[in-house]
Amino acid sequence: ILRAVNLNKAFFMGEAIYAVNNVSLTVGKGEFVAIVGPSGSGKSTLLSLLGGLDRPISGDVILDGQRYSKLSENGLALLRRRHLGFVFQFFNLIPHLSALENVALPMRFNRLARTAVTARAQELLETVGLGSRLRHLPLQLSGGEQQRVAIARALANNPAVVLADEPTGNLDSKTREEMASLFEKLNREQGQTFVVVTHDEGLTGCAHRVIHMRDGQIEKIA
Amino acid sequence: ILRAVNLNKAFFMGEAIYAVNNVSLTVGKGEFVAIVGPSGSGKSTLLSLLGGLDRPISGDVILDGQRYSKLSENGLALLRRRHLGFVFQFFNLIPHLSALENVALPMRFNRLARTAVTARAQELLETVGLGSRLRHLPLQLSGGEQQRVAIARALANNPAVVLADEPTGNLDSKTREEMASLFEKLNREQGQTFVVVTHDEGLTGCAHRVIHMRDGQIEKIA
Ligand SMILES: Nc1ncnc2c1ncn2[C@@H]1O[C@H](COP(=O)(O)OP(=O)(O)OP(=O)(O)O)[C@@H](O)[C@H]1O
Ligand SMILES: Nc1ncnc2c1ncn2[C@@H]1O[C@H](COP(=O)(O)OP(=O)(O)OP(=O)(O)O)[C@@H](O)[C@H]1O
Ligand SMILES: [Mg+2]
Ligand SMILES: [Mg+2]
Repeated sequence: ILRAVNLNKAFFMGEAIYAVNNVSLTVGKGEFVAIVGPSGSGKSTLLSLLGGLDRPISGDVILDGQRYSKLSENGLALLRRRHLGFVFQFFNLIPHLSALENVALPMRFNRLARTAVTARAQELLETVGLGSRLRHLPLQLSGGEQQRVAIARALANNPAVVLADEPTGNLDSKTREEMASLFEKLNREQGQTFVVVTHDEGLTGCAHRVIHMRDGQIEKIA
Repeated sequence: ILRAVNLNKAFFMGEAIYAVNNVSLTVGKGEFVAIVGPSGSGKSTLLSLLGGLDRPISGDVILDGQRYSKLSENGLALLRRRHLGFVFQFFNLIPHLSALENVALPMRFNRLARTAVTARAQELLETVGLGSRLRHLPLQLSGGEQQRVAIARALANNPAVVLADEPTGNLDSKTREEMASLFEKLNREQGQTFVVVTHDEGLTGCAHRVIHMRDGQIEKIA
């Protein structure tokens, strides 16, 4: 469902730093892929290319037959809104919207009735243990609570692929296990496709496949 | 060296949420204390009270004999700058300053020569593995790199106490081990006092004492 072909992304700081260096990979529909690797190895950069949030200097990404290189900025924004769910490394919640409104936001572009949207947003927040924090603004939430709102928001639209960058980095072990079993359950029962950058062995353990990155390249696919 | 006496901090969202509920604790000079607990249990709030970044609704904090309740906002700012080092849960680097300048900043208030400040900042960044990222701005760094700059900055001034909130949440296992042995080494060789909120068992393993929080209270001190 998601394919990367010869992706390259470099930053120029006096010399060229290849954050992503000739990376190709294929993600099947319903697959749970984990990406691991040392700090600075290019995982977040790769994820932003897979999500169309950034343009490679060469190579392409194809989601469900759509080539990113053929899409305008608006076309990419539309594709992301409809087909992708994101958990960013720094969560990126909308600061002036409550937890409930943050989770409801991706669904507002669908044809669902307001009540259905609010009900689903509430249900997702209860699933991640935040039923008592619906009206809180991001700044009124703990680090791990913000991270869980971001997870709920990424799942809201039943996206073709969930791209998650360190979704459990700020959680205690019990909550981490709960999030790992949530992902595993959605993958197994609903066929939700996941691409998860993580250091969490609870998550890599659930994955069908673990991709290792080092210095911008894919080391091995185990 | 650091003492909390009957600290209370509540937020009012329709009903009162006691993020910190009658907490008292004592940290000895040269001690390495870890604070663990579920997401939302009050760890970051407690740390912000210990650091004088927030005022409790009752209770007090005493650092090296100085009572926070007796200090003005300016007095607290001065105390923080001179005697405390912080790693925040979301790093809080200055966005328009390079890694080097971010680490140098706490030292600029001392009487050190510019060259000595820059040399120490560079040395600290090399110690956390970022010798090749000195000129990068925070936005040009990976999540784990930003976190390590924040660690280097917290250590820069040889503060009386380092207060760190999830200092390794965004690091891979190898880098996490390196940070844990760095803290352990500074504690053992230089008597650096640490109060570290963490889920990382590599860090709790180094601690003299592990404090457990739950629902705003200290559960047990093991
Ligand atoms: N400004 C605020 N207004 C209302 N509630 C708040 C505010 N800040 C924190 N809280 C609530 O207080 C509780 C404790 O928050 P805190 O950030 O201290 O938790 P934590 O232990 O650091 O959690 P985590 O491990 O997820 O970072 C949380 O349940 C949070 O929702
Ligand atoms: N805008 C930029 N300008 C210059 N260099 C950058 C920029 N963004 C990232 N880099 C560099 O590219 C490399 C890869 O960054 P990336 O954020 O993808 O790493 P990562 O694997 O996600 O790391 P972490 O596990 O620490 O989050 C890093 O070494 C970083 O310093
Ligand atoms: Mg990253
Ligand atoms: Mg916290």
